[in-house]
Amino acid sequence: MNIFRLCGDMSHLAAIIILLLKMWKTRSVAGISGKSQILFATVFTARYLDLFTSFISIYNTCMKVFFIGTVYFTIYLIYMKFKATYDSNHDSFRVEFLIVPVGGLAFLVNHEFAPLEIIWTFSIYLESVAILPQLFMISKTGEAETITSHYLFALGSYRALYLCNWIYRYYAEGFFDLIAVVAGVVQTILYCDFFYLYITKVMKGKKISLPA
Amino acid sequence: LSEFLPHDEL
Repeated sequence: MNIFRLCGDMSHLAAIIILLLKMWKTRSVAGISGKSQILFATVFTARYLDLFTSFISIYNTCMKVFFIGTVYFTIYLIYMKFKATYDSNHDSFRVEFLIVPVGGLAFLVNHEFAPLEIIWTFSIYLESVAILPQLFMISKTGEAETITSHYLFALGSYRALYLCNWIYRYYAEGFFDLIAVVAGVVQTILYCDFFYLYITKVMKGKKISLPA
Repeated sequence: LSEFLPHDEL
């Protein structure tokens, strides 16, 4: 554990809590992509199958259980409890265009051709693009509530901080996971446009609204 | 279940 990794995890945790608070306080899931949340649920479920096979630390186990639990609760809020506020018309990204290539890639490019390892690789690749339905939804509606922007900023920062963690671990421990690093770079790049809008608008007290 | 490489990150 190093400071970048810890800050990354805390940023990830903050993102999830911000999203839950937004939904709970406003009693609404408007502007939130249910498809992205389903992809994140797939990511966590696939990646944390190792809860059953290897124990790393109490911290590690608690975080995994929290991530899995909250993402399914988020899906419950979107598709059941606050279904009336869910904007399905604008959540029209075709997720099969992500799942199929990512699944194929996980089969072809992995550390070891073993079932759990392929599933882990699939989760890493899928996570890198799982935010696309959410970003697509914002580009379609042309706006994002400020609280949704905070959520996305925290979620994007998490992987960017992991990149710092991997640079640190490479020099400090000789640790290098090419699959995680490449996927992490892709994931962070996808947020760059959003980061720019966040810094130039949200931080100055304005809401994100794109020209029609 | 096959041998699983340790992935210590989240």
